[in-house]
Amino acid sequence: SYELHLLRHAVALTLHHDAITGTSQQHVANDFTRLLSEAMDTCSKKVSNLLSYLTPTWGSSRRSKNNQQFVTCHQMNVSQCRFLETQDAILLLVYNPLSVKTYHYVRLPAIALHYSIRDYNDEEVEYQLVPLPKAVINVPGRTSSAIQDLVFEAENIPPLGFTAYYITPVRDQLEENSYAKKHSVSNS
Amino acid sequence: EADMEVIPYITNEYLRVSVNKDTGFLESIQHVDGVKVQVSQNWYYYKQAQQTLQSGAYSFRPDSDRPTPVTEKVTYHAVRGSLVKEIRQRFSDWITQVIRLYRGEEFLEVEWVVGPVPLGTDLGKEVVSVFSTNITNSGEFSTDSNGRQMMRRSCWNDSTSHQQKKPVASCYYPVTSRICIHSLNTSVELCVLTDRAQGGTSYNEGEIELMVHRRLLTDDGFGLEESLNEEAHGAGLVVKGKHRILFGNFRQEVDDLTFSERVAHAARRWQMEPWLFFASGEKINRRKW
Repeated sequence: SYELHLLRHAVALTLHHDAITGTSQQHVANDFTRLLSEAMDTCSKKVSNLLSYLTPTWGSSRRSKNNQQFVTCHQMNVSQCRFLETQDAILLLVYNPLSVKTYHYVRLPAIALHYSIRDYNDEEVEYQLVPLPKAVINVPGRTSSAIQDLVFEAENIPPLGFTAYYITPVRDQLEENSYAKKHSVSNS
Repeated sequence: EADMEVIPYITNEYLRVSVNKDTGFLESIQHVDGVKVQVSQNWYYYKQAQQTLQSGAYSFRPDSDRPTPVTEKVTYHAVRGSLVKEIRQRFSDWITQVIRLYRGEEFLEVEWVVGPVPLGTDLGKEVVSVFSTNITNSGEFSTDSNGRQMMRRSCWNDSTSHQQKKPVASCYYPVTSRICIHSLNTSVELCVLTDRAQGGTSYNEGEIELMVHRRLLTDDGFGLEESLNEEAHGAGLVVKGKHRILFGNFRQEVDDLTFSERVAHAARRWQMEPWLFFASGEKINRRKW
């Protein structure tokens, strides 16, 4: 498909030795980044389309293509994901590209102090909320209001397959306000 | 509610990680099967001075063979929970780090945030993380330059008749996924896995060094005519990344796997870690789920 061709072209271009080693002027390095980002963005729509064939239709009873839109967050390394922070309930797919079964600790920016996480067997999953280090909260350019990470273990992810979780934050505005106030005091 | 205590160690089913109570530096890692390694870790930087040949995009030319430590002690506190335990260290205004153990994982994860690198009187800094251990590796270490095959490396010129040590810049090798040292007499091997390609060496006995950030005002004269001084949001670039430490007895097999096979699996599992895709859950009714 055209989208995949764009991504192949961008990846092939960044296999040039100047891209790999950074021996290029800043504007050239920025252009490599731009090419890759645009191609990945174009491809994510394609990936979402393919994932909707893989996932059953959750809302309607008809056996048809599920028209769920799947998104990827590229700033999880600084605990930032606008989509996650604006949803009341999240469907999370954890896709395993390895040819062997694996398990993986998922870390998501948390907006609430309590969560319900259900796996594909509809069983509650144990989680832990971990306060973010100040250095992460203060990373230049970070705009997220999350001050904790939601951590849980995705187990038994099949090879070249995925497992799914249904995540709903349990909101308690009073408790959250007092936590945020206490945390900002300790921050200062 | 995470409890912020100052007990200087964290443990999981496999490892017990201790920090020095006074300096706050990493001090030792003990494996449940008995293998224990003394390992200290600190952050250093190579200064860039006015000299004929200088560091730049193509080359690494520090003004001395050994870097300057960022600090002699760190402030730290612990955060503990059922799934993940952390010791958080603050080295300076521009370097902080989290030492982390996950339940059920046999590696120690070190997550660092470095930058903006301050430009003082020098012409730039090249920042390295140095792990100092009690492993007598006789100057030998190995790195993978392609994510698959481990190559033996050494900072000693084995071509000359007498043992001559190379300058550090000649002893920096590509580390695509991991760098390892091992001791023939104690059979202990320690590997540091990287989350991206870095330059690395083992310049002193028992040491592993990885370069994670460079901020330079100099140009190396190879034609780029631009120094490595990337900025973002009006300040010097801030980099964030992880190292993972695995160690063990390299002569012992576990589940029919040698230590180096287990390290290779861990590196591949990290490099090809799962991808997360999100969709709105509001249209999914509970019964259907």
